[in-house]
Order: sequence, then C-alpha cells, then structure tokens
Amino acid sequence: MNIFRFAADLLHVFAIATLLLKIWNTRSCAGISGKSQILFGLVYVTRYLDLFTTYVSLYNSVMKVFFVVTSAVAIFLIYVQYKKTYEHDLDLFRIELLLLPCAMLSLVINHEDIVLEVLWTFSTYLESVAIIPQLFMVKKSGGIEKFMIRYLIAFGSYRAIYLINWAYRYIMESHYDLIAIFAGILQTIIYILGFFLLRGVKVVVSDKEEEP
Amino acid sequence: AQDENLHDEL
Repeated sequence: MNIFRFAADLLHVFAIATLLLKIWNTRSCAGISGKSQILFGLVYVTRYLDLFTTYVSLYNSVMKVFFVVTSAVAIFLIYVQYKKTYEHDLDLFRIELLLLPCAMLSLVINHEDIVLEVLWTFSTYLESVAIIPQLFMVKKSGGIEKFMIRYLIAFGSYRAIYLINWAYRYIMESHYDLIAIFAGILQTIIYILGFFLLRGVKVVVSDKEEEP
Repeated sequence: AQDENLHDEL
C-alpha cells in the first residue's frame, strides 16, 4: 500500500467520523441526507461481501468492517434514534434515479458475469453518485453547517487522492482497474460540480454546534 | 496489464 491510498483511506474515515460525531454531539441529524447514507450503506454491503471470500490484509478487513458498521450506525441514528430531527421534507431526491442506472450499467459493463463481481461493480458505480441526494438537500435547505463542509471536502478528496494512487500503481506496478478509474473520475467530478452548485449557499452555525 | 477482479483496495 502506498502513501496516497493510506492518506485517502484516512480521509474517508475522517469524513464518516465527522458525520457520526456531529449527530452524537448535537443529538440531531438535521442537514444530513438519510438517502445518501442509505446509498453508502448499500455501497459498503455490496462491495464488502468479499470479506467472506477473499482475504487481502488485516488492514483491509478491519476497514471494511468499520465502513459497514459505521454506515449501519449512521442509518440507525437517522431513521430510529434521532428520527424526529431528520429533515425528510428536504431530503427529496429520488434514489431510484441513481439505483436503476447503476444496476443496469453494472450488469452490462463489468469484469465478469458472476454475482460477486456484478455487485462489486454496482457498488463502485453507486459510490460515485451516492452523494447527490446530500448535495440536493443542502441546495434545497439553502444553508450548510461547517461539519457538512468538512464532510464533503474530506469525502471528495478521498476519491480524488485514490486517482493519484491509481496513477502511481499504474506506473509502479502496471496495475489498473478501468471500472474503478472511470467511477473514481466521475465521483471526483460530481464533488467538484457539487461545490459549484453549493457556492452561494449560506454557512449556518447550529445552536448546539458551538461546543469545544 | 489489467488484473481482473483483483479488488485489493477499499
């Protein structure tokens, strides 16, 4: 593993921690798109089914479990524990508009026509667009809290740095995965477009956020 | 070359 990938993974963990700590500290999931979190949950579950079939390293396994578990926790906090604070009236993006194209594309363009491989491909395509409901929610509410800015920057940088990792691996190891690279480029573009979409959105400070 | 199905990343 090279430094780019490790740095990217740390940013990925940081993004998730930012989200969970915000919900935990303020006992509120205001401003967070439950739909994006459901999509990320699907991403992790469909991608990390290989926990049962392929062992890469202890690091990989621990991280995979971390992503699946924290994503389940986020969904639980939003839809059960702090359900009353979930702003479902602002979370209106139709996720089937993302799920169906990703499902169809993964059936057509994949490395191999076997279940695990199609699910991995679906997961990779879905990850690239999973943030869209969150971006629309921020746009619709017209305000964004600082934790959400940190979350979006960390999550966007994570895949952008993976692109550097893939360039590095191509040069050093002649290794590349066109599906991952294509989806990673799309994902990075979506975050960049997202920041353009959200320019002009007011940065708001929530009542409970100003704690040390 | 492309190592098909080598998913060693996250």
